[in-house]
Amino acid sequence: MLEGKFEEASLFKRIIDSFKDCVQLVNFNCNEHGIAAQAVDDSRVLLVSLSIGTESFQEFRCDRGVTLGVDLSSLSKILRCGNNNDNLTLIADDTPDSVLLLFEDTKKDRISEYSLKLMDIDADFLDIEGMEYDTVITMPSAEFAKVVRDLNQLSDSLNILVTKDTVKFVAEGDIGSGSVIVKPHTDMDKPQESVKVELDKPVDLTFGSKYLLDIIKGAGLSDQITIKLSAETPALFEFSLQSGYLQFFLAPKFNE
Amino acid sequence: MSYQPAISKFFKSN
Repeated sequence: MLEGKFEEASLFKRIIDSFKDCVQLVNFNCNEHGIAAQAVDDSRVLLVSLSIGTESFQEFRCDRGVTLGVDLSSLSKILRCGNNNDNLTLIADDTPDSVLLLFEDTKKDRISEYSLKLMDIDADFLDIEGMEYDTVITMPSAEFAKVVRDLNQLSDSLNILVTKDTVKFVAEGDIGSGSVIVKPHTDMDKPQESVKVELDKPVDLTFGSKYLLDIIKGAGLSDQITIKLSAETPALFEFSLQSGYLQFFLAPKFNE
Repeated sequence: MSYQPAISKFFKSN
């Protein structure tokens, strides 16, 4: 049986909102370590990997592994019915055909209960562990989101070039071109504003802007984003949770 | 011209 209680429904809402626009059907695998999910977008280019550790819950128990096959658009409809600061408890039995969502307003003693029908979702599970990367960038997620939104106006591709001293984002399109250079720095007063670059090898990769626009929807989850890059391999974009993460793996563009 | 391969090409299926 699964019983996971979020202190505030807003956390689960924000997690789901961060990837519901790029994938629709997701298996949530629940066990004693928390809830994990993996899904690939319709174009098969972007992979989402979610881990919500038990520390992200106020209370959590799951004695046996349970898989919840969920249509995220249906889940979102139900999540909109709860208030952000309600307690939210997810409840499912060991072989569930539905999951119960319980919203409790701690001040007014209002309890709302919704049942979401589950689905059998046939999806491959890919082994995404153990990748090695040539460079790791950590920067404010809001700043990365702005760069992606700004340069998306110029081109449907975004080039990321990383050297020891700079991260350069470049877009070249029909109306012109643009670039943004971000340099590593440490902000002692606001560490979340810092930019850090670890570099084994310089990297020059190009990504589809439309996928990056999906990825930056995770910026509401974390002040910082970690970007891991290697030549000719999928990039990893990661937003940390208090316990767990939301990761996006995006294949780069290759020249024909 | 450029192309974007499927993500599954880079990872093993479990």
